[in-house]
Amino acid sequence: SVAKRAVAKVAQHDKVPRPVGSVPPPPPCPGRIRHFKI
Amino acid sequence: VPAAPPAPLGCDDPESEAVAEVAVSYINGHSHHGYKFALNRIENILVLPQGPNNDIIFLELDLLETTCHILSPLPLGNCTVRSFTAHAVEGDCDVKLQKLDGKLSVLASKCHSHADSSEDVLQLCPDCPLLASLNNTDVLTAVTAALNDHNSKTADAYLRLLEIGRANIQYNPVHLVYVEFAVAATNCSAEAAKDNVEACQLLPDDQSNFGFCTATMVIRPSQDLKVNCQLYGHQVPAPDVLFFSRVVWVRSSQDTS
Repeated sequence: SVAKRAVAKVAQHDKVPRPVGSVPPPPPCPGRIRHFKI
Repeated sequence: VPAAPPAPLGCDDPESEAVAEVAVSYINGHSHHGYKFALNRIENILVLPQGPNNDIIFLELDLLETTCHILSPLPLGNCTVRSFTAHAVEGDCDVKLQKLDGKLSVLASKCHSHADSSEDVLQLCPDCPLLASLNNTDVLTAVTAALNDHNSKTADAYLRLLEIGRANIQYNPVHLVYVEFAVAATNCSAEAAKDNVEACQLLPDDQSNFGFCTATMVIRPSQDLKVNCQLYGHQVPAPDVLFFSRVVWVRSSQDTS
């Protein structure tokens, strides 16, 4: 029988660190503001 | 394994900007009143493939009013976006387009325009004049006085009012009314109009000559009036611009479909 192993919650600092300098891609929308936002 | 669906279009992708340009051109080309609008932001874009080389595209656009009246022959790229402190007007538009064999066409559009809130403007600029209702008494008085003043001094055609575009009223340190309005030349000279103004009719569509006036009327501490009217010269009107030459319009926030 397959038993699901309880996996300890990954502590924040244990997360795989993002390579230094990499920036998450901007969300596709909404786009850039060309003049000003009212 | 079926090909992976194409990545969704980003709102700043060149293809999205090209679609937005077609949509904004359509909106300005089919508007009957007010001012030309410029693209401020692509809020969202959704592409629904219908078959080979056939997509339906839904676009949500955030536009800003420019200083060009809708009748102005100036290309949109030459039109200045109304500044925040001049009490900007925003247009929210939903547009449905079809891209068939690479050719874009607008199937439907619906827009709602509204002025920025007075609180926003005053927060940034406490003494900035605010937009006034177009049927405010001082506004109507200023437009009438300005048009009469122009017609009493010009050697050219007698001008009739087409629509009041916008009006600001300032109370401090001087009480003044600033108005913008669209006009059309009639078949009379201003001189002839003095004798029989009823005979002065708007020129027929194949000779129509529209123009635009701005005026500042100081109410206090002293009375003063400055008027500036510019005629655009005869242009071949788009079919639906003819709509203008029959009715004088007073405009508030506006829905157009």
